[in-house]
Amino acid sequence: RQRGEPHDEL
Amino acid sequence: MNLFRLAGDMTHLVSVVVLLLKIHTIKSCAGVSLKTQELYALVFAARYLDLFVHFVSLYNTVMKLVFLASSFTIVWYMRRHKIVRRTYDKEHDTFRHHFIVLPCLVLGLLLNEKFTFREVMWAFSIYLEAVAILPQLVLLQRTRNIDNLTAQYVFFLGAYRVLYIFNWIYRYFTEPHFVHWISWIAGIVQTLLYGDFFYYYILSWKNNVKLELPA
Repeated sequence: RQRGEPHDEL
Repeated sequence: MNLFRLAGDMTHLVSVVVLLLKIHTIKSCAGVSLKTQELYALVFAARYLDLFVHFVSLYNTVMKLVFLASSFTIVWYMRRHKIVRRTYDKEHDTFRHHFIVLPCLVLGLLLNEKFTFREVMWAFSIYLEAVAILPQLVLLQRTRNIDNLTAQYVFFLGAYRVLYIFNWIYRYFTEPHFVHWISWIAGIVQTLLYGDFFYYYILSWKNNVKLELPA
């Protein structure tokens, strides 16, 4: 995940 | 999505369902720390700010809604429900959780992936989740007869964190440049906090005796 992408983990 | 993360999310879901069922069916929150539940509601509120901004997946959105709804419902039950609130162990649930919110907020301001409101809130929620269980563990030490459902709730919460560590190990080896120091360090600290609970929980289960946490 690049910076600024949404966090994909809960 | 890997098996460890799915199992972790499901275990986390089971923990909140166990707690909700306990409170809803027997109308009692004896042994449950309201402070920990409030901290969890805050964790989800601060972490899921991007709920309507970033669509990651249907699963992600649904689970966020479930965790938000369940955590706030539990707090509502313990604060407002006329029967449940009377079973709240107010005089023993005395951990000053305000003292952990502020340091986590400061840490979120200092250590984050990007100095934006949402990223600071996200980091704050990661640090806060790491210590949110403390009031509950303190309450368990003061509760004489810990009921099974409360112990299972804490056990599943700890299990979900252990599974997340396996998830990070798996992702580290399968995804290039998958590095998240903030989640990893906070997650390891959080899991370690369950250490001695796990020890006494498994011991009580093996010897088939009531769970007792030494004060």
